[in-house]
Amino acid sequence: AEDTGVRVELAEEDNGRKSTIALRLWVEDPKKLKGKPKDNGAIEFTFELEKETPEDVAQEMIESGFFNESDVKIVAKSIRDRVALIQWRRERIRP
Amino acid sequence: GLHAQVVHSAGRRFIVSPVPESRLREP
Repeated sequence: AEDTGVRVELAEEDNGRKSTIALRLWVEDPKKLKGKPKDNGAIEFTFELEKETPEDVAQEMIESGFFNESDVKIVAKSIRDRVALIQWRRERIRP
Repeated sequence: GLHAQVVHSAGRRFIVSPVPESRLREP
């Protein structure tokens, strides 16, 4: 995945069957963000693979004050890259 | 550590925890 400066990883083991996964997102390179992130804590959240989109979560993070509106695309892309990787792995394990 | 929690109006819970020390120093 391209380095957006925002890191997203699984917050717990993915057994490949759950439709809701726990993810953790944090800023690794604040210089890549347009706005100034609130603090450099890691943000844990759950993501429903079938129902939700990365853009939903990114927008909620903006509205919760974690990021500047100008960074919604970077945040959404970082989440989308990680979710795509998880789904790709799942298809390889259980085609 | 103290885990701050923010619950968005749509109901999603965001839990803020310190970034894992090992990840910060990655090149």
